[in-house]
Amino acid sequence: SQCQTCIDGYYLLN
Amino acid sequence: MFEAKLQQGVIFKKIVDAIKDLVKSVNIDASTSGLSMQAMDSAHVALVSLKLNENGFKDYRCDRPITLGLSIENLSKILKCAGNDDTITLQTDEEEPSSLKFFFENQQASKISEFSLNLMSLDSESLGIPDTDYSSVIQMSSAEFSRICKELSSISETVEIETSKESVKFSVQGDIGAGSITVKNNQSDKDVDRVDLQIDQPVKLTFALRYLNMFNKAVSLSSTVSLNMSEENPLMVEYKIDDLGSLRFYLAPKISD
Repeated sequence: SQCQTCIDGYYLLN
Repeated sequence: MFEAKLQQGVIFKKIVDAIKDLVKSVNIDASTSGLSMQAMDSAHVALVSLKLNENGFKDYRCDRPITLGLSIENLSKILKCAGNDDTITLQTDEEEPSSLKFFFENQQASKISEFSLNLMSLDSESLGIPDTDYSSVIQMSSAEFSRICKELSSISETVEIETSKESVKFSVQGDIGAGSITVKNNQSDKDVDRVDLQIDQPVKLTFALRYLNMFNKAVSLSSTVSLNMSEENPLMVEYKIDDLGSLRFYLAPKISD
């Protein structure tokens, strides 16, 4: 199965 | 003083309808260059980014940058009162506004509605999204992409998107079985059939269809959609809004654990 990654794992908080 | 008048108010209604299932409250940042908004869904799996350029408005004035914290649910209640042919004007005189005025005018200017929406103070959790050179870009009919996602979501919750030089393949695997839809480059002069693939590097990424189906609520904004992918990167789905700007959705991929 696949696990869902989070968007804030790819883009850094400003 | 901030005032923005949109000749085709229906565009604003469509934007709010397109994002209201994804995000609950947003900060709209108004500046001299126009309006921008960025928000994540509650699970931080998707992100929506809206940019509306000032020159796309009939009138636009923003003396100094302001942030307008809006509840999408309350905003859509007010927008329900705007006719599809109305112009919509957003306006506030205050520097730290506690409410935002909306004016809806019909074509004959014979009916003018005025509403004031109370604003919220939301902490701005904005993400820095670098301008990415995506290695696979697909331009296609938004209606067609929406249909593919809807059809495949009845078989599985996730779709694998695999690109190659001449085609893009959407594959699903579920309890009832499996399936795939392959779409090839097609320079047809019919919008609904045209497919442009720019594949510098092929990719194979997996995404949750639930989010793609939510993004596709934006189909009414543009007849074409672009899917932008690079390995191990979120998918960026872009709906360009004629002469005004763009609505972009970013979706984090699923990875096999």
